[in-house]
Amino acid sequence: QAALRKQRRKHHQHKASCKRHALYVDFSDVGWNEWIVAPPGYHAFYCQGECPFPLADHLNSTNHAIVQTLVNSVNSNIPRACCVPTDLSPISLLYLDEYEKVILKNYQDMVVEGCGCR
Amino acid sequence: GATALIPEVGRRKYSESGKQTPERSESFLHDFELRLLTMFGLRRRPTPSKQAVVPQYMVDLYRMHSANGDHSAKRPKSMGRHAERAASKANTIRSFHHEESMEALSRLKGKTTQQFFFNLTSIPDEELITSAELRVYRDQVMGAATPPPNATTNSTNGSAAGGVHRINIYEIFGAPQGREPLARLLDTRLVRDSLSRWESFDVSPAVSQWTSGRGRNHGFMVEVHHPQEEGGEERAGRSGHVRVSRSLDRDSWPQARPLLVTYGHDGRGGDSVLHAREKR
Repeated sequence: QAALRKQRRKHHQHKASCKRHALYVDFSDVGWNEWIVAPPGYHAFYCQGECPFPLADHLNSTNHAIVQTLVNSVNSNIPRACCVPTDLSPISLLYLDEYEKVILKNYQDMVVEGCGCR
Repeated sequence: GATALIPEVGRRKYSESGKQTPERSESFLHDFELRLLTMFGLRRRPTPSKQAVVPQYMVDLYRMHSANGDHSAKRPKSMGRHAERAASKANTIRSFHHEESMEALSRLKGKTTQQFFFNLTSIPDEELITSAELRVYRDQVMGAATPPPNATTNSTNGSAAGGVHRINIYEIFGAPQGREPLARLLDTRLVRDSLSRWESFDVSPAVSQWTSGRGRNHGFMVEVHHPQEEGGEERAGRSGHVRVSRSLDRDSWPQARPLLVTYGHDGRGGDSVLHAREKR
């Protein structure tokens, strides 16, 4: 029964609805910590999950995504809508350029605030 | 030893994945590398040396404005009001130290004059500079008494609570051979030498002209008038109050040398460095 519950949980997670998931980007992992002074990393998040028929309201879909999902329900050759970021926010980075000049800059669309089916 | 922004591990994984021919893989990776460099306004991956200096003021600005940093960070005390207004509209803030090889110091009785040239060629053409401040540090003069709480900086009675200096900031707009540079006054301030602090001067008119191509960058001239004793003699030890020269204290020079800070916007996106924080 425990194995069955585990299998059902895994299946459920695989079929989980489109939502935001945690992702911390550590700049040392990509070797950027040498020239990015601050921050050492940031919470970027990512989107993953199913966009099932019928699309729920909270999945933040466009009209096109709704129509596409409807068509998918009768013709599986047409893919379902994709779970993607729908709202993003900026972060500030303090870094050294190639001339060792210090720059504080605001970068758009770096953090996922919300996900939806598009 | 990395030479690109794309990590070597990622590059190798993609190349070895077999999804593309080696030539196409290299082409796609090259385009992606260019994309990353463009995103940061870089021409190549930065490889800062151990001597690279990050001014504390820039770190303070980051903490104050960062959408992802310490939101309780307060405005730096030495930040000029004009700078604070400029920062609210800017999405890019840059700092520059002057070219030491081009500085020219002269010290006459009662006055120290120092010319500074800041190389601003790293500012991209598409970045509009809306404001700039020149920050100069002044060290408390040893033996100067701390002024009472209600003392004003423009008091001329310096004998009881430290001397009063006048700092003038000029834009050099002409440099005729063998003659004094042609200069116009940008900002001026009376300061008391019993305090250690940064002074911020608004040099926006000059820097905006230089970066927009409407004027040639000949640099700034900082002129410090020192307090005089009766009889015209300069007070001992007062001339070192304003830090315009490395020779005064080499150890603290990297963090105490004059700093030019520019505030601008590159036209990408609407959020300023400050407004990004408010949105979150």
